[in-house]
Formats: sequence, structure tokens, C-alpha cells
Amino acid sequence: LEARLEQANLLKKVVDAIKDLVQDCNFDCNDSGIALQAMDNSHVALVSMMLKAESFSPFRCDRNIALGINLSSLMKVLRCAQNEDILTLKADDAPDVVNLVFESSESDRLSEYDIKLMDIDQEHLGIPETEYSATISMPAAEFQRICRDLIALSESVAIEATKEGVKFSCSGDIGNGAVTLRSHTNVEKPELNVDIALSEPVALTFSLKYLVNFCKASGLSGTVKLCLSSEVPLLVEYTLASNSYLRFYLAPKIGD
Amino acid sequence: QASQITILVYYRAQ
Repeated sequence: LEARLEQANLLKKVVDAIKDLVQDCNFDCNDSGIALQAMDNSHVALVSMMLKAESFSPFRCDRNIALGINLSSLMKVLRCAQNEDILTLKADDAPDVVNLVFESSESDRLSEYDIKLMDIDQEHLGIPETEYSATISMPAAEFQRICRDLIALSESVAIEATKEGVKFSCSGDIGNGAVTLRSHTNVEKPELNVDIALSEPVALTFSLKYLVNFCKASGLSGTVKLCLSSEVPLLVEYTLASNSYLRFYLAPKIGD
Repeated sequence: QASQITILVYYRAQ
């Protein structure tokens, strides 16, 4: 494997966003790119990352390899990179280590680190293509704010999508709270758009603790997409450049 | 009180 990222910052932000949810992960490398799928310890949330080969320049992977990496170790090394550094990931065919090289575009500094790999026996889940009942696209910062506000009142949030809009509501010991968003197009600032595509109304309840955790990815993309259907996990997607993505799946809470 | 389901209920291991 040899994969060069223009900005080390991208990988730094991705790892920073998921490191509190999942600890040891396989980075599956093949000629289409670098993928990661892992569940949190409680098996309630699942992270799925795809960094497409096109996100790297150049990208070369001659043989499929799984790099088992402890994310806290990876984060320690990524913190040694300046945000603007060019990052090159390298690994042999049957690697014991992954090699990270940081190059400054402005100076002649070159830093090199090796991280020891782990053998991780991780089950890989098959997530079918799903036609969701509701797909909501909104500013990532807005979603983060709603989750942070509501967790002050309650552990859970009900997300209800109807043709009227999408309502995030919660109830707790001190009282209730709700935020409703309607579809909204801002010609001047399209990054503030809220788009709700609905094939049928849907209402599901989720643990806010996980949603707040997912929102650590807000720095990766201006927009977040929420996909809901009855009886399937919520998909929270942050789209990255070149069709790469960071997706979180969260199993709902159900009544008795 | 709603109870929490796991991801495994929905998605099969490959």
C-alpha cells in the first residue's frame, strides 16, 4: 500500500471523530480505497468510513490488506502532523507496521512514524442498500447544536419526519423540548439549506449520547444527511470530497 | 421506557 493524502488533516479529523466510539479497527485496503467498519462496544452504533482511491494522489494497493490499528495510537501519531502536511501511508504485503510520512509543503521537514499493527478479529456486517422513508439534509452545525441542546434535558430524542418538517423532541425530569425544522432554501447561503425528502412519515427514538458522539464529525463537512425508515437504524452521513464518506448507523430504541 | 436495540438485530454478519 502507498497512499498519499494532500492534507493530513482529513485523516486526523476522521480518526478524531470516531476514536471515542470505536477503539481497535481494521483499515481494509484494496484498489478501491481504504475502508473501515466497526461497532461500538455496546453494539448500538456502527461506524463505516470509506476513503476512495480518488481521495488520494497517488493511490496504489497491489494486494488486499487489513491494517489492524488502535485508534488512540493512530491519533497520537496524527497529532504529530501539521494540518497542512502531506501524509503518505505505506504498508508491505504482510505488514507488522504501518508507516506514516508527513511532509511539509512549505519547509523541507519530513517526519516518519511507524505504528505497530494488531490482529483484530472483527465481524463485518452486511448493510443492504436501503430506500429510506425520509432523507434530511441539513447544516452539520445545526444538527450538532440540536443534539447538544436536547441532551441537557433527556437521554433520548424522538425524530419525527412528516410533510410539515422534521421535529426533534425530548422529555426529561425538568420538562420537555422540541426543535422543528422545515425545508428551507437559502439562495445566498446554500450551506444553510434544509432539505427534507419524504416518501412516508416516520418517527423513531434514539439515544442522544451516540448522536452527540457522531457530531464530532461536524468539522468534516458543512452538511449532514439523516436517513430514517421505520424499523431500521438511523444513518447519519458526512460526505467527504471524491465520494468518500463517514457514516454512522444507530439502532433505535423501541417501546415495550 | 423505551429499550435499546442493537445493530446486530438488523444487519447480518458476513
